[in-house]
Amino acid sequence: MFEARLLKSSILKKVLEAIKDLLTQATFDCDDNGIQLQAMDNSHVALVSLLLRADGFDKYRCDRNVTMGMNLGSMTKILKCAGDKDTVTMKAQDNADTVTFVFESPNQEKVSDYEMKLMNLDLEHLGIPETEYSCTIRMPSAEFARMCRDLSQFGESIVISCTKEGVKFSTSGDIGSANIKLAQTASIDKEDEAVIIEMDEPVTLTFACQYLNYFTKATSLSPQVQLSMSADVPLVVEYRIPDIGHIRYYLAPKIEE
Amino acid sequence: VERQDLMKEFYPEL
Repeated sequence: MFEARLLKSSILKKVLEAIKDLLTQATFDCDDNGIQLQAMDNSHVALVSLLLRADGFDKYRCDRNVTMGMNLGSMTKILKCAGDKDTVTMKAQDNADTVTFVFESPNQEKVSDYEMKLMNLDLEHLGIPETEYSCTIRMPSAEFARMCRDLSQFGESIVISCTKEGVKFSTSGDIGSANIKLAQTASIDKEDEAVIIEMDEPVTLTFACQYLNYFTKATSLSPQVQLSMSADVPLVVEYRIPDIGHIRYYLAPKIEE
Repeated sequence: VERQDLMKEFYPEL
């Protein structure tokens, strides 16, 4: 038996919003520790890794490991049926071929359940080693979203260059070029609004704008985003979801040939 | 010409 209850369905709605442009289907792996999802996008240049810890749920029970292959389009349709203040419970029997979503309004006057067929997905899982990155940049997630949106008007790629002076985001295209420089926040009063740069070695890497824009669909999950970079390895864009877990996006850098 | 590597070129398949 698997049962996971969240007081706010909005978290699950936002998680789905954050992955549905990249993935059409995904496997939710549930065990004692919580719910995990790892999947590559169709073109296999980006990877999404989601963790929702068991202790972040209002109620969590998982007697046996459960693997639920879900069509994210169908899941989106179902979650649209939940009010933002509704609680949501996901339930599945052991070895079941369906999952049930139960939505309850705050006053318990409306209870709805939606059963969805599960899919047998044969998806590749990649082993991502614990990595020490040369640069990590923390910044307000809304600022990162704004920059990606602004720069993607000019070019298809964004060059991210991190040095001890700060971090520079650049692009160029038919109409011209654009550069945005961010310096580390001088005095941190509000952590959510700070830009914090940790750099062991300077790094410059190029990434596809389109994917960075997909990642920023997670903005509403967290006030801050963390970018981790090392030479010649994928960028990690991490949104920490308060009290429950994180969503991480990995993106392979572009390479000049 | 820019090329984009695949995830699998960086991380091993489990």
